Amino acid sequence: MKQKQISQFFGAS
Amino acid sequence: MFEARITQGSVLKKLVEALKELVTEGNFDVSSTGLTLQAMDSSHVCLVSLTLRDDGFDHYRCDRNMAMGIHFGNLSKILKCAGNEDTITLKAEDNADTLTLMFESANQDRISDFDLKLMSIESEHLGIPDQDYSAEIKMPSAEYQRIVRDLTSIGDTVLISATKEGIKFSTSGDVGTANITLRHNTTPEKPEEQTIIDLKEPVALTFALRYLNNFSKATPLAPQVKLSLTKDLPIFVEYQVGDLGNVRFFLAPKIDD
Repeated sequence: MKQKQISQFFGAS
Repeated sequence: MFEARITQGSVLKKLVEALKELVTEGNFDVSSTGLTLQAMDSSHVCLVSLTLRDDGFDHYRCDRNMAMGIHFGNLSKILKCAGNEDTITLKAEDNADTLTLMFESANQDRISDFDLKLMSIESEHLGIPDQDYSAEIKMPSAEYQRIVRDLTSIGDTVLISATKEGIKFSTSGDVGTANITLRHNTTPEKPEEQTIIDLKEPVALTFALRYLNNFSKATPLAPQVKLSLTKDLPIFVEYQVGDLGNVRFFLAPKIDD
């Protein structure tokens, strides 16, 4: 299984 | 000038103990409304967001917004020198390169101060969307801690499934498999002992147990924890820290290759 980085869910604010 | 005083200094000690293994360093962003921190773990799969409101402190003053770069291992070393009953005051001049921590014993017969060297940390700030989740589960924080600790001894990942039957935590590993199901339970008289499942639609997601276990280091901060789940999105694990604020953890799900 793989895991994306959290920044791929939450964009820069 | 920044100054924040908290009579219940043990809360700060517990907060730093909860975070220091997950994030080695981060910026304390201080403003007139309080102190916040956003930081990622070294592999950038989880995000910690800490909010301490100005009115949660016994005294709070911040004349100018500042980002204070903190090494949490070093802050932990200093906070270990504070007594559990001590009042703690954080102080920094504008553009200072140190943060002063002052500890006062309950009867004011011992006063100590420590200066923590600040770091310059480049950090990207992520926008956490305010959204509705498919399932929200409030449960005793000690129960969450026990589940993730027990499952960590069996497997590396956990499948969390929320259905109308309840919330099921499943794992498997070399020794075998494990399933723990919690049901909605509002019968305990104390609200903090209740388990409340708010399900909009069934959802099932897989996560690395190592991180969920790490989040449970925040257990001493709050009697309850809230887990929020939506398909294909990070799990949101939240501890309310009394009237002071909250600590929130987000962890990206494991997905099939």
